[in-house]
Amino acid sequence: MNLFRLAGDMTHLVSVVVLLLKIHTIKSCAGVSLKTQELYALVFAARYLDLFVHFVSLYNTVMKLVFLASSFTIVWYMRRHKIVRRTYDKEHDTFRHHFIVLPCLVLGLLLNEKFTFREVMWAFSIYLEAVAILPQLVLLQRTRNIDNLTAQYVFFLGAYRVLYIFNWIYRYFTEPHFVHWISWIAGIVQTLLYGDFFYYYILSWKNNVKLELPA
Amino acid sequence: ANEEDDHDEL
Repeated sequence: MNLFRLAGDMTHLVSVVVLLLKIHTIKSCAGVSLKTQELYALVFAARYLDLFVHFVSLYNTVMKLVFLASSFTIVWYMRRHKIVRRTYDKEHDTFRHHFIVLPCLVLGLLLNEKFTFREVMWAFSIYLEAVAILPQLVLLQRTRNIDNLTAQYVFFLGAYRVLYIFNWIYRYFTEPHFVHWISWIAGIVQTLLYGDFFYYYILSWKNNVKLELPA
Repeated sequence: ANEEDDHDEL
């Protein structure tokens, strides 16, 4: 465990906690894409299949449980909670996320580290995570006044992957045979997708103006 | 060793 990876995991944790607190306290999910939340729940479900069969560390197990619980809780809130579900911006959250699940599954079948069920699911989850933010970014472009918590959620979610890239660089130079092309390429694609969001987010933060993403 | 499938990262 290196500092970049720990910082990455903590930033990822902060992003889901920020979102969960927002939804739980103000009972609103305005500006939040249910599709992105569903994709993330799928990412964790596919990636953490080895939760009970492959013990890495207490930290690893606890964090997996936290990510699984939080992502499914958020989906539950947005689908089932009688107050929260009414604040869901259904008509603007129209990204056809089925169109990204299938290609990621096919890619997972074609490009994986080993052709086993768990490895294919792992690769699928890595590809899916790289594009899971797309519905949320599209929704932000359509949302007039983006509330701070949602913007912070997206920012931390992007920041965690940037930190992971530093983690991979560090591990590449410190651990022999540490090569994970799948994570590296998908992680870079994922980070690039946040590119313009980061640009406008930092600009709005610097000029102290409301965040606006050009449509 | 099948080190590739022990994904130790989250």
